Amino acid sequence: ASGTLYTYPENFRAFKALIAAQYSGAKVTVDSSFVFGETNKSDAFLKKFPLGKVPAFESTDGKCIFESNAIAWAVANEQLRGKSPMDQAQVVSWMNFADNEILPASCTWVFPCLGIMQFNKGNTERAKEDIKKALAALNSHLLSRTYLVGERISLADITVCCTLLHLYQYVLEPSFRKPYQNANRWFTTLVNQPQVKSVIGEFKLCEKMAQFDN
Amino acid sequence: ASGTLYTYPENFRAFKALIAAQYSGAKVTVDSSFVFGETNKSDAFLKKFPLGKVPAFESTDGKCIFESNAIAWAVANEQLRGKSPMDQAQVVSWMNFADNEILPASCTWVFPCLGIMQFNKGNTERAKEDIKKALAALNSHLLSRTYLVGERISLADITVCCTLLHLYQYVLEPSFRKPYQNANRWFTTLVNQPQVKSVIGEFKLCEKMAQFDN
Amino acid sequence: MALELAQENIWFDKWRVDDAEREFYENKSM
Repeated sequence: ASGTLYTYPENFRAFKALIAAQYSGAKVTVDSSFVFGETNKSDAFLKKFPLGKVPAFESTDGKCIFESNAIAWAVANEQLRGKSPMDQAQVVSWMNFADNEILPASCTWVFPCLGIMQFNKGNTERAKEDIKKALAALNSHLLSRTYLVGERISLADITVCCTLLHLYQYVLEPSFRKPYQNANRWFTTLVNQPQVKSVIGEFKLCEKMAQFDN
Repeated sequence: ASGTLYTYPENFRAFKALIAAQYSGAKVTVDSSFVFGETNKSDAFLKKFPLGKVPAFESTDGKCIFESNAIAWAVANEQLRGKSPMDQAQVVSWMNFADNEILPASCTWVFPCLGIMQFNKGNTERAKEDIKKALAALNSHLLSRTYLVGERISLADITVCCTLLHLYQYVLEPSFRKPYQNANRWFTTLVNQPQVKSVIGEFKLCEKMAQFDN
Repeated sequence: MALELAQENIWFDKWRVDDAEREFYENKSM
């Protein structure tokens, strides 16, 4: 599906769909006139996207889709979605793994470093433990695999990778990420793919764990 | 896919897969020897399901799937998943809508009423507002539709319905749910389907909003 | 059921995170 994507810049959720489109060849244009906080509160926008959230996608034939995983699915191709129902189930599983096991802890840990949220020591320590568990599960799965599902890149890789961007950029310093060599290999391979680079730019791995920015 | 489902009883997440299997004809057996808190902490279980969470599913040909939406996808059929990629994208969208827009607020509101969480007035009031927004979006979508995606029941209906069970059972009393007649119609239709009833039993709509149980 | 539900991992703080994220990016946009 081709169409228009509404998002603010540097939105890791929007990256999922944009990267998927790079692989599938779907023509996805980011609306350059979109102003977050204004456009998504307008009547015209809310008529199409009642929750007013982004990213939001309108296909060239007028279909409106919200929820970043769904948009990525819509602009993907069969290889990215999974060729068999079981492969698709695995893709859905990793998409949900990213949203349930990584994202909450990532936000808790990283947002205070970006000045988005207040710092809370207890929550941050718990988030670090949650991330260790998630990385361990990822690492173990990737022991003998190049990609999360099947033998080629899929939406599983794209969505999990995008959800890990903040962590690998800001807080997973070398000593912290050292136990997860398979995950590190997999992540580094992905962010250096031309299709991914064309969306996220040159990616710099964390050298020193960011701290709370007051 | 047929296989074994590991879960504790009355788990709304497990209901998704069990209801999907009723529609698709997949043979899904709930492991009756599973003891939550014990079995899912055993080495054998963690070898297959490293995060130790339920529901978890092992297909008859040995594939292990976690995340309830993924299990439901695996045991579903083409109609339930969506016949076209765009329909599938809409199904994924509603699955995520349930997890992102309904579930956190539902638990915040209902758990104190079940005596498993402390009551916090501010959080509960916020949760009620979030639920109103979610129900409004659902209600508006169902103005002229019988099902969420396409002309027949899909995983979109099943997953959203299961995520709403606690709300409609404990807190959405008649006056609160009155503005959402389309959503109420859709929900009531679903819980009375034989395939749904055979999993969740006879469903009793909330008559009086449950309050905090000290 | 209640005992098992109590062990479920729910993102209760999601609304707080969503609000903060939204405000941050709205300010950045405007």
